[in-house]
Formats: sequence, structure tokens, C-alpha cells
Amino acid sequence: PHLRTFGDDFHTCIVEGAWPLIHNKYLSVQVTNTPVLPGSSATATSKLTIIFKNFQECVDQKTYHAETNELPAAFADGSRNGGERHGGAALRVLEKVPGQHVEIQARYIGTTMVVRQVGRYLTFAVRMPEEVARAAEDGDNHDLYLCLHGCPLSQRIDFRTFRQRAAGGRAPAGRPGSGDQLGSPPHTFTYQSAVAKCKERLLVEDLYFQSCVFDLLTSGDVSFSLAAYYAFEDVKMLHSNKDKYHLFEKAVGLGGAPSRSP
Amino acid sequence: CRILKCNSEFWASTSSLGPEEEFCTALRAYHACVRRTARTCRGDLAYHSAQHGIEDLMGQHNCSREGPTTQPRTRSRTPPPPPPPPDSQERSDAPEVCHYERGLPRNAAPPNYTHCGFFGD
Repeated sequence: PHLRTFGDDFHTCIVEGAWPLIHNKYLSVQVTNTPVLPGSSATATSKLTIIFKNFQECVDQKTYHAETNELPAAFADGSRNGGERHGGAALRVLEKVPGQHVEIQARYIGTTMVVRQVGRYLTFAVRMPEEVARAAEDGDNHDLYLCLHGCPLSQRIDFRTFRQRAAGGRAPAGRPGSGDQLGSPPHTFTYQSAVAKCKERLLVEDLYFQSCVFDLLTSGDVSFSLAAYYAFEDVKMLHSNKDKYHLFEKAVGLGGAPSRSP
Repeated sequence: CRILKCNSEFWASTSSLGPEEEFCTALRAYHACVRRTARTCRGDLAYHSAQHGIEDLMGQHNCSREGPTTQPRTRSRTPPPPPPPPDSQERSDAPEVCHYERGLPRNAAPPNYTHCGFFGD
């Protein structure tokens, strides 16, 4: 998956299995990523669990759990708010598009989350105050929380090399058993056809555009172009700095880190 | 900074209490009320005095910190309000601590918001 961190770093990662995105005093968000093709190390999110911790006079502890083809408009206990305390409505689940788009507002921590199912996989986006994002639990070194620290180096995919190979006409994703990391797509996009497809919705050739091209080449699944598009729509809704909506590659580095200008 | 409101609510709620456990419940509610004022009452003598007073009373009455709290306003003779319906708007009597921005000190700079996104393959 592609990750945009709290610090506006952008990584493309393997992170197969269960990984924490956020874990602090107030909430915990964990995803499970599964290979998009058998034998491939290109993965996407098939499960998402969010735990809102019990908070003062406001909300009971609530768990939101989504899986592929099951994007509920309620917490795991069937409720849609934070319970019957005086501030219970400070936490609520809003269904935007049934089965496809859910928004969770946690007003007591100034936080808004968006969970979507696009194609067969889930996407996640969050806006929260810096103070909340960095409110670590006592004694917790929170090294692995992806939103805070990005993907570990060992889990990053070299976006740039991949693209250069693809643009140069070499097969972008090797066949299973060929020794290549990314597996074999069911539908073959050429670099040019992937670029054309992504340009239909993403007009700026930023890292969202590049990730769209990457996803079409590695998976052959056209719905990933929509995932990149909606991820950028969520940025426009949730990011507080309009000048930082678009991210662009730095001259060097793994996974495409941001720069301030194109 | 509303600390006096917490004080008066606490004393009103304990004026007719009998068992020790009810006192502890009221004391925990008082503690919660005081805690909600922490940002706006920083530096206020009455606030710090209330904090120490609560500690003393907790010890004197052997009250545990964990346990039920009862909002003083619901201890009046009127029945408690019904639970909020699903998707209701935030209740007007919700504590300020339940609204992040409203709980910030009046003169404080607006909070910096940050974003994280995770998508695609």
C-alpha cells in the first residue's frame, strides 16, 4: 500500500500481515494487508480495526471493524455513537455511501477518519490534531506506528526503480518464481496505458498519480486507479494545508519522499 | 474559569447524601468536573485548592478513584434524561472536554492538524 504519514512523507510499502497505523492514548488503528495476487509481495488492505479508548465523561470504549465486503455503518456493538454519557455524541459513525464510504467523527479528540472500500480493498485517511497524534502512552516507544514513522526501510518498495524499468519497456512485474518481488498481474497494463488510465482522474503527475500507475502495473486491477483518486479526494477534505495537497518525488530516496514544489 | 461552578455543584449534591458510597460517587464527579477545567483554570488558586481538597476528601472517606460518577445535575429530583438517539447532535450539556476545540483555552492558538492516508496496493 501507499502511505502518507503525519509528516507528509510518502512511502510505498510491502507491510504484509497486521500492522499498526496509529497507537496512542486515545485510539489504536490496525490494518491487515494481504497479497493482491498469489505469490506477490504487492499487498493491499483487507481488514481494518479502530479502537476508540474510553475517554473521561465523553465516550465508552468503542471498536470499529471493517473487512473486504463488510464496511459497516456502526461500531462492533451495533451502536453509532460513543455511548450514553453526556458527551456520547462526540463520537459517531456516519455512512456516506453504503458499503463504500464511512466517516467517523471523534470530536472529543478533534479527529475525523474516512474508511472506504474501493474495489476489493480498504483505504484509510485521518485528520487529527498534532497533540493527539503524538500523545504516546507511557512507556511506549511507538517505533512501528506507520502513520507516525512511516514504513520501516526493510518494508519499502523502490518506487523510482520500478517506474524506470516499467517506462523502459521491461516487464514491470515479474512472473512468480522469476525472482522478482511483485508477482504477475492478471491484466497487463503497459506503462503508457497505465499512465493514460491514471490521467483520466488524476490531472497532476504527483505521487498519487505515480502510485496509481504503480498499482495498475503491479496488480492489473483498474480499481486501484480509483483508490488513488479517492485517497487524494480525502487529502483535499482532511489536510489542513492546501499547499501540501500534492506531493512530489525528491531527487533521491526510497519510495518517493515529498518535496515542496514540483 | 468555572471552578466555582464545580464547587457549588459538588456541595449541592452532597448536602443530602447518606451512605459513604454516594459521597464517593459525588466526589468522583467533582473530580471529573475539576479536571475539565484544567486548561482554563491553570494558575487559578481556587482550582489548585479544589484539587488538593479532593485528594484529602478521597483519603478521608476511603474513596477509590475508579467507580461510578454521577453528574451533579442528574442528582436532582427530576428523572435522568433519556439516552441520546443514534446519530443525534451533540447534547448541549455535553462537557467541554468532549469537544476538542471548545476545550482549548480561549487565548490559545488554534491546534495544528495533521493527516495520514493509507491506500492502494
